[in-house]
Amino acid sequence: VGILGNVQQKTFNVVYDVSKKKIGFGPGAC
Amino acid sequence: VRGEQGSYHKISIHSLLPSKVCSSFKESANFNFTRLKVTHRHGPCSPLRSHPTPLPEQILDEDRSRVDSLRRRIAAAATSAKLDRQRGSQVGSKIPVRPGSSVSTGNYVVTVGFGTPKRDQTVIFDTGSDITWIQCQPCVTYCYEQQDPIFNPSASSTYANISCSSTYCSDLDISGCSSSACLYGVQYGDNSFSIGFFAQDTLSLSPTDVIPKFPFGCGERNRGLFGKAAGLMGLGHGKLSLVTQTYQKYGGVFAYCLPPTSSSTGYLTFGTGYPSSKVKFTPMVTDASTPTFYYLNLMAISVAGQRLPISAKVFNDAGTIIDSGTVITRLPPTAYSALRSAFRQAMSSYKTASALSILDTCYDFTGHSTVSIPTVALQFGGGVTMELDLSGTLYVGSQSQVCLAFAANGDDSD
Repeated sequence: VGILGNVQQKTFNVVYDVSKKKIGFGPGAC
Repeated sequence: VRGEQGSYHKISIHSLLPSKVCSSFKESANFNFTRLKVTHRHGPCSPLRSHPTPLPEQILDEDRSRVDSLRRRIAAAATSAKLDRQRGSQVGSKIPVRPGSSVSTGNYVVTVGFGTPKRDQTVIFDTGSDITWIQCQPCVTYCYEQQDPIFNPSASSTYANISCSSTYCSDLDISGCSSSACLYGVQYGDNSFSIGFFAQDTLSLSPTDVIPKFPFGCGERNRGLFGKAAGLMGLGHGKLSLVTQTYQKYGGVFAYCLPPTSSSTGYLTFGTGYPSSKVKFTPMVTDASTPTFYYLNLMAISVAGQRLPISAKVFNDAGTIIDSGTVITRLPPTAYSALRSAFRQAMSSYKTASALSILDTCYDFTGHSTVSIPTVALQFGGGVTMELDLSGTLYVGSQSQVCLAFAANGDDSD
């Protein structure tokens, strides 16, 4: 399996929405 | 600076190097949702900062153990829908611990309160596992050293052990029973583990956001690479995770931002009040045989604005999970090879350096004040493109050893 690790997630607003079954990425969040 | 020769980051070398001083994220005075501060557990902002700080290669070696554990778990699930449940009768002696039955480490921590009155505990947060646990007195067998005082359940007026007959107990992957009290066990890929009573108590995410009767592990036998963290917050997709257990309150929604350096801070939020500007969504995929994990569809990779010639089948065959506890992104070898080749070509004017643990594409920036780094973008299902921040492209060992922060799996079917 491929894995998206935490280094690559840095500075993104990573949103998990289980009810709507979607994952979001927003750049430059912190 | 973007737009040079396609799409490049042009940055000062000093911005790549870790600072010894915390530069905290500016918080607005009020939020109408739960927001916790996220720090790197080894950085100067962390309440757990340890001395000496682990070397970059030590963190990568631990990461290799975690990824091996993830692979074993997913592979095992493919042939066996569920692990056998075992029953024991004593804390710490009869619960079988199984390599790869869960996954841990991870580098980001938050502080939350347990019990009544609440006691702050700084825990690792992990989207790749489900069970939340903390070390508990009297540490019947043993506890490791932690920064916060070890939680004393007898001092909490709202603490209660969970019964062996409870569905919570039967939902555990590894469980036992002692005088009708449910026992839990978690073991991680690096042989770290926690064993103890499965219990309920009040969890305070903020002074105003309190979760009564939250199920968690009260660890009486704990050992491993947890640094000085009090335990772990499981944010996976499984039944016993914080996300599932608070579904009625937060709707299964949480968000985080991991800071660009270990000397800055990010956030973790619960509920729909997360910062929503510029967020683009890709479908979340789940797998019944590995319910803990959040899968998504990685479709393509670009370097310096050029899409790499990788068949979508390469990504589809493997599948991709997103994990806050794994450090370095792992790609199918065919995809990694194409990424490495394009990156090396774009970086051909820089002096190469020796490999750093699992990272084989490294550069010596000694003597440079600024460098130009090609942008790397990941494209997901639904047309979502994630153009990585520079901090998400490089892993810095030192100025003379700065590496492309990707690695390959063993083979394309892994």
